[in-house]
Amino acid sequence: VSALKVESFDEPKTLRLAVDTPDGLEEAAFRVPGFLCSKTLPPILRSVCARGGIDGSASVTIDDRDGRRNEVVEHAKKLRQHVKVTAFGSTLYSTLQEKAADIFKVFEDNSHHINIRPSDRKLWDGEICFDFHSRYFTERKHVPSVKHAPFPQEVDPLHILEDLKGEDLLHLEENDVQYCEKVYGDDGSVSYVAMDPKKFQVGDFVELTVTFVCHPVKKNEFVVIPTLRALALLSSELRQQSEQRLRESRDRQG
Amino acid sequence: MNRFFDANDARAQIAKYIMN
Repeated sequence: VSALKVESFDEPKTLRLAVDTPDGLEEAAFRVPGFLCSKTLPPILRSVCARGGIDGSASVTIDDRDGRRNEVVEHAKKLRQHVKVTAFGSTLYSTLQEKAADIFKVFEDNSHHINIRPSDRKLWDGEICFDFHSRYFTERKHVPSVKHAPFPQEVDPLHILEDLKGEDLLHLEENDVQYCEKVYGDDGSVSYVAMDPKKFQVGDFVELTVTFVCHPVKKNEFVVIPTLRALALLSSELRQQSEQRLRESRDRQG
Repeated sequence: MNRFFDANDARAQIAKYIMN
């Protein structure tokens, strides 16, 4: 935490944490291990009514007739990829909560205008959990000179998001979440291999990479939002074991 | 997660991750 600096960015106007590296100043990212207990992930495969809200499939519809475009934009800009992880009561998560408070304090100490969003202590099955998300879109008014980046094929194979963005929304690289598998080599090396997001299942052991980004909410007021940058599969072994035991149990019961 | 998911094994896996 002592190495963190608060840097101001334009387009979108944000405050971000940075660290000095041999390659220069880079945005600070944090890794959180845990077991997936809830997820709303791509691909986007079907459409639902904008007024109907976001269900588990995170799908949307395009309907700009009868002046409904504003409503669609308001709905679309909140669409997000989301994960929730648990450590089943491991003391690690209590420690991480304290670390997160330290990180928030770095923002507070470096600005007079930081409005810290109350971090509710969230529980899943009675134990501390964390959830992180990343929106698919950024509003063009916040990034007027930045070029739109097409959605990856594995995220938007039917071009539903692409057709939805219209003139008001953009997809930036920073709206992307990197989906991958963490692979350990025999020589102790570590690499991350791209993985289709549809392969992630509840019960998988994963590593999240998150950043803390301060977004403006009012004039000279910001709010800190933990943002999901990457989701890496560490192991699906325990999930598969539990599924196997469930199958065997059902077989025994006929 | 189904009823056969072993939380003890899960906590052990997290501990192993931290050690590495």
